[in-house]
Amino acid sequence: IIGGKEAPDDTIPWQVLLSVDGQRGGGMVIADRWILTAAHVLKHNGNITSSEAVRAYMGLTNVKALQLSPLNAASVHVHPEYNNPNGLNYDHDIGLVKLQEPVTFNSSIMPICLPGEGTTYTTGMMGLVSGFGLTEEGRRRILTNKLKYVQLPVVEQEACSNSVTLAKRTRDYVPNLTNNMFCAGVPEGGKDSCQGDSGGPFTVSDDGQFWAAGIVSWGVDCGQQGTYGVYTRVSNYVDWINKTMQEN
Amino acid sequence: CWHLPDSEPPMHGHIQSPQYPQPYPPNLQEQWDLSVPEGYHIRLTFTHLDIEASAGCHYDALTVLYDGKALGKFCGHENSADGNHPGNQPILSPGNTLTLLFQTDKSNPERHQNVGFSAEYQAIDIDECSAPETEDGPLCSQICLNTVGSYLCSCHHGFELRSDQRTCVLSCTGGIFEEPEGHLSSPGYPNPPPHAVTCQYIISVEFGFTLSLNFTDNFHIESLDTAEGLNCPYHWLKITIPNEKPMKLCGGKSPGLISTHSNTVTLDYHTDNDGQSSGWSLDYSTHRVKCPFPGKVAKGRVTPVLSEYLYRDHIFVRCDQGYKLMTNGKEIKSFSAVCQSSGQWHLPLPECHIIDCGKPKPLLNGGVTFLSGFQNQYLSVIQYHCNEPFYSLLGGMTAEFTCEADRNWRSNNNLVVSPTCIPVCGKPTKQISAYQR
Repeated sequence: IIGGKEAPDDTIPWQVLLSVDGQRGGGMVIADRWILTAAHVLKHNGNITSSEAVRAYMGLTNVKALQLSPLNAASVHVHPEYNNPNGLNYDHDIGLVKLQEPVTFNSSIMPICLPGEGTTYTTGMMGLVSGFGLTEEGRRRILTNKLKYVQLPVVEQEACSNSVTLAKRTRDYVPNLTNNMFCAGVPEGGKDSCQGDSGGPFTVSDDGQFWAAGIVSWGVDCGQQGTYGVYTRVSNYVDWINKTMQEN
Repeated sequence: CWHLPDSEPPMHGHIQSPQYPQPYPPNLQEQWDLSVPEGYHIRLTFTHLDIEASAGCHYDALTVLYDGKALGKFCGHENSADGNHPGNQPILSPGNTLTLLFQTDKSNPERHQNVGFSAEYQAIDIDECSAPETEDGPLCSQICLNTVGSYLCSCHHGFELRSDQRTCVLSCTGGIFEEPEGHLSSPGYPNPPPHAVTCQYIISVEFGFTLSLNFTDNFHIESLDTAEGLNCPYHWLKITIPNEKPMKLCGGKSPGLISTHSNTVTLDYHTDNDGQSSGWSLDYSTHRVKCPFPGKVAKGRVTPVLSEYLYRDHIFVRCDQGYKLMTNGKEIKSFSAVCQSSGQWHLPLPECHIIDCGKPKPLLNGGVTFLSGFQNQYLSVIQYHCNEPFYSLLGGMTAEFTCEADRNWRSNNNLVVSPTCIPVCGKPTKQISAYQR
């Protein structure tokens, strides 16, 4: 998380730290056996990772403490249309991890709500992004062991598209923006999600109740001026989520 | 020709004069000997009779005879002024035979050609019992039973039919009465029996029934006081009921109704060679044995409610709602008992115990609290709750459940399914607060 703050205990109780084949990723609790994350966290080099390779940590804001209590995965489910062999297609970047044992919820572990069908994302709507991904300490990027969060507004889809187009002028390979994605961030930069936050939550609060609007997916750099973070639009996948959980 | 085997005479037949319906010839002397089986009369009915009419049937005549005696001599025709026409009245023979003799003279009148007669006969049962007494006395000395074609003699209780099948001799031992009700009396009652009677009557009905003896008022057994002070020394009626002291009766006063409380009673009637007793008569009846009132069952009902419970009566016990039938510490589905012949119920009454619904199912991520009642018993009320604020009841379902009569915990909506706690999402207990603006 760039430009964010450390999250106090119990303020983002749905946050999950995933360790997949040794790589750090984010996730969010959506049911007592289910974690919602990004597909690219679970799929490397075109292969879906095995459930044995997945460790889930939740309930604390410090990785050192989290390491004491990993939860094992029973199965891994990647959206069937996610196909990103070259790291340039993040469409349908959504996946689910089923835990071997159910979790009992308390003040430190609580599920995040899913959006209702047809929920609209309005430009400027503030969301809360969190994760154990890269952060900045002075000018250096470091990996933090403390859960951090930053509040970011939803960016107009056209403005986001323009920023991606602009990025493509200066870079050879930039993924495409689709309608299954939305952007969040500030044009002046300085606040963003970053590597290691992937799969983590972009939540929005309505009347004190948070719901999962997005999943940290990709972006061009982190916290740079004129770029935004790109998030998977969860409201487009509620059916798939429910269906996958019911069938498994 | 060959000899036909002997066979019973016919029960009916037809006879007619020679050449009938053509005029009969002169100088006839024709005889018919009719017979039917013994025990029957013969009834002879003329279908037509047309014989030359004359005073006293002097010339031509049909004579009907029984045992050589003429029952009638007939001639003429229906409308003739002379002669003796039998008309439509049948002729009944006193016995099972009848003879008809048809005689004609030399000449027949020229004006009217008489055709003779045609007749039918049939066997008619004789009521031998109503026949007048003969010199030898009555047909049966005591009871005569008419049967078709015959009769039977029978005797009153205490007498046996002699080998002559007509007269009766005193014999009154071994009479066993097994019908539920009946009548018996001393031999010859109300007339004095022959001397030195020793009769035994055993009334024995099914177990479960008790006998009542109802003596008629006309009761007379010689009663003489003896110097030794013996009671009923010479003539007596002894009533023996099992497990009770025998009762010796004599005198002129009827004992009236005696309830024996037993299904077996033996009556021994004794007279000696002296004195005279007219005897006794009684009607007996049976009553079903009584069982004690079954009593009451707490929290239950005994049905049917009767003023008395008798042998073979059934009772049923049902518990009030919320209670179960228990006997010997075990639950039973239903209960019925029958009043036995011994006057005891075949099973003791069960008890009604309050039912319980068992321990309420635990609620995952929640709990259960007893609101009222005792040990999960009928009408106990429990309340489920979820571990708030992290869980809440699914659908806001009523969390109060009552132990109902069907042994299920049921909600106010009559649901048996216990509630479910669903996680509360997106509501952290702590908020990220930032006051700086």
